[in-house]
This record gives sequence, structure tokens and C-alpha cells, in this order.
Amino acid sequence: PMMQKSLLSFFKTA
Amino acid sequence: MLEARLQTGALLKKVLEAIKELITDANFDCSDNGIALQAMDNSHVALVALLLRHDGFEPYRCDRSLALGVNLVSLSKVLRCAGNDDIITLKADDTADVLSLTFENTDNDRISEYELKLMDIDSEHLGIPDTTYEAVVQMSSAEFARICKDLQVLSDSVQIDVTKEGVKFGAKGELGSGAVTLKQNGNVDKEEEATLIELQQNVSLNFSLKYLVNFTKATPLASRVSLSMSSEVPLLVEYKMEAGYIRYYLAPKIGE
Repeated sequence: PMMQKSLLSFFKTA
Repeated sequence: MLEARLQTGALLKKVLEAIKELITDANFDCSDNGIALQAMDNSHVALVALLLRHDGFEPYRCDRSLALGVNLVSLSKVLRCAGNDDIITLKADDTADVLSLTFENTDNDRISEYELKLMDIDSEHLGIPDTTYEAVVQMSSAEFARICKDLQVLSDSVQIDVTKEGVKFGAKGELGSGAVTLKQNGNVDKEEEATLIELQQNVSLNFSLKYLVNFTKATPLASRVSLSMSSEVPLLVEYKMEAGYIRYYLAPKIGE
């Protein structure tokens, strides 16, 4: 099973 | 204040079609550089970054930076009132409480004017790190749209494998499996249809097809698309326009 990652774990709030 | 006149109004209509299903509200950030937008979808899985550079407008005037908070469904409804060949002028004053839109036909004997109420949007602006991608695939945008749509019949996700020979899109589901491989073919007669691969390292990544299919709503904006990938980082799907771009970022699916 694959888990959908969130973008927030890669991109930081500026 | 902002004043931006777009000779080919159809461009703005197409841009709205390409983003309105992914995001509902967004700020159009206007500056002397042009009009930009950055917004994530509600589930924080995908992000749209749009730039319409100032040189795509004639004239373009923005003496003070403005954030125009727009409901994209409303804007796309108003833009449907513009003819495909109309010239579109956008105007907003510094209070930014309405966006004025003027549509002029090419004969210049029909002028329609609309005002769209703007809203305050608290948007999180994300810092996107500069990334050197391990694999960059450039291909026909229509081909990419077709592959995503075809594979959606089988599964809700796609595995993309890039090697120097080519790029393979594969899907597995309850009814079976399917794969489409495009070989690198820089020598084809039709440049627009060539598949070109720049590779530092082979990559194999999984993504949601629902989002990719959504991104392909930008297909009418560009004949080419680029897919930039590195292991376990978001995919970048870019459609380049004459004066700007639309970029989509999509977080990968990762095995547990």
C-alpha cells in the first residue's frame, strides 16, 4: 500500500 | 493600481480552466513583474504556481504591489462572458475590493464591463526549495494527457520510471494492469512530439492519477510539458507559455 505524502513535509511555509 | 490589457483574452480563460478545479480561492499577486499566483489544494497534496509576466500584457501598469483575493469559480464564470477573440483588460485600484474586467471584441464595436467582488484571503505562501532534479522528461502535452486519462481506467495511481532509454507510466488495479512506454526520440520529424530525457539518475516514483489528470487541464496552454523528478520529492509538472508558466507540484505516494 502506498501512502500519499503531504506537500507540507517538503515545502516550508515562507 | 493595476491595469493589464491582454490582447489574447482566450489565454486568461484557459488559465482559469487549468486551475479552478484544484483550488477555489487564491490571491493574484500583482507587481511590476506581472501577475503571480501560488496556492495549494485543500488536501495539501498539490500546489499551483502561475506567472503571467508583465511583457505578456500591453500595456501593463502596476505601481504598487497588490494582492487580489479571487474566488476562481466566480472569475471563470465571468470570463465565460468574454468572447474567445476578445481583448481583456483587468483593472483594480489600491483598495482592491473589486476587480474590473473589460472585454472588447476585435471590431471594437462591442464592449462589456464586469466587476467582480474581491475577498481577503489568508494564504500560506510556501517556500519551494531550488531543486536539481534527477530526471527531467520533456514530452508532448497531449500525449501526457492521454496517458494519464488512459491509465486512470486501471488505477488511482501511476508509477513513473525514467531511464535513459525512455519513460514508462504503469498502473495496476483490480481489473488488471497497463503501461505506456515512450522511448527517447529526439530525432523525430515533429519536434513537438519528441520525448526528451535529461537524466542524472534513474527514478521510479508513484503519484495520484486524479491530480495528474487535473493538471492536464493546462494542455491547451502549451504543446509541450516537462516532468521533473527526484526520489521522494514532489513532482514538478510545467507548462511554459509565451510570457509565463503554470507549474504544478505533486507530493509523491510512498510505500509504508
